[in-house]
Amino acid sequence: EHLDHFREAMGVMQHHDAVTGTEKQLVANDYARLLYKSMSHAGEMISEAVGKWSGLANEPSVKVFTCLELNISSCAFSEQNDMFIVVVYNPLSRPVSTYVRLPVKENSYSVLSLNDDGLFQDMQMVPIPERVQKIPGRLSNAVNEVVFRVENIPALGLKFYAVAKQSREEIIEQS
Amino acid sequence: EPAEFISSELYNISINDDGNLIVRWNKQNNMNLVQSFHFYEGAEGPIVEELHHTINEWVSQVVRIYPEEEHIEFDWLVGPIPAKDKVGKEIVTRYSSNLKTDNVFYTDSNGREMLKRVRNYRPTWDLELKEPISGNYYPVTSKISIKDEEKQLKLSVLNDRAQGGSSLQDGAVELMIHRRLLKDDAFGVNEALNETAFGEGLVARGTHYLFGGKVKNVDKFVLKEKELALKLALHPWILGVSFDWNSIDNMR
Repeated sequence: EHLDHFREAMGVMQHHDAVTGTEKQLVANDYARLLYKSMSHAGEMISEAVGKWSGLANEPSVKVFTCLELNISSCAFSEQNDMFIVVVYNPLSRPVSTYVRLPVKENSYSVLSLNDDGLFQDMQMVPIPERVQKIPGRLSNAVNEVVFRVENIPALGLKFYAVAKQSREEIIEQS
Repeated sequence: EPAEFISSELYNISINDDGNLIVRWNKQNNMNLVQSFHFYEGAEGPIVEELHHTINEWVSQVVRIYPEEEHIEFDWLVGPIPAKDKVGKEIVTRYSSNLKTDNVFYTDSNGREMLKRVRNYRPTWDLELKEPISGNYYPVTSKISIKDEEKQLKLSVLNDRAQGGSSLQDGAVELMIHRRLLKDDAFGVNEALNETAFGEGLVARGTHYLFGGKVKNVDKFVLKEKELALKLALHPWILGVSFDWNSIDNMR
């Protein structure tokens, strides 16, 4: 049922104006609305799929969040949580390596790979340019981005990382 | 009167309170200029090195290189394009190189094969362009390339969204990244391309990958480019998972 929203939106998007972007402004706005709605519905499907793959499907408190504004360095989920898991999904049919950039509010974070032994991942804090922070309508307090490399995500597969608002030393001390 | 100034019959040059140099034309009251120094913020680290490059109040970019990648990433940010001067603007970013390209460049055909484009030329008729810039613009869905056949060098720009692109000078490629036009172009839509949000012109942010070098093995080079283009178009999804955990050990 949730996928039907996407199917219908993709049906509408076959129109030549949608493909080439030659539609009128009001129509463009409507296309954006259709796609946004479809993506919100897809969030529930993704949530179920990630729950199944991670073995946490029966945990009622597991919730998956999509960050649709990462292109403007904004993500309410990574900004508001002090400890969270990041799932990286590869939609391609062969393995890829990529860099993850997560907008955050503070200066000190750690990243652990949950794919093997929970090892600390090399990461870097990078400031978000001031002009990006001032984009009109950007509702975000993030001033930095946590950047790390994700090696060899399997074809159509996932990798899991834990991110905590604690330094590596603090985590080691607690453990 | 500023303490520090020099002047001649033509110019009056002084330094204002902000430390900027002001040049005034004595014979043209309405002409002046400010010369100032700026700096680009840089960030260096083991994962990424980046340069924050501000061009003006509405154009800036972050240029990134990664030790484990062969491309350069240009993360451009354009807007809101000012329109108070009543001039519609189409913003392009141009990559100019020293390659000898003999009027030839290549653009992809909706992400499929690369099509050869020749500046001011159409293969089936004698061309006389009334609009020499737009007449040489082609759709670029994922890649625009130029080649120096003699040196066997190739330069490609991969884009994250469909844009218009061209090579208006030898060795250069350009892509149109944003526009704000105040009049309809009379090609059918019957409205000006003037999107606004929050009472201002739209701000657009996007990415270009610049990839180039010696083409020793064509197959290998093309494969690398294809992989990069796919990675940009179908970027891995980043999802957040929340759960009732209270420590990192629990999370593990």
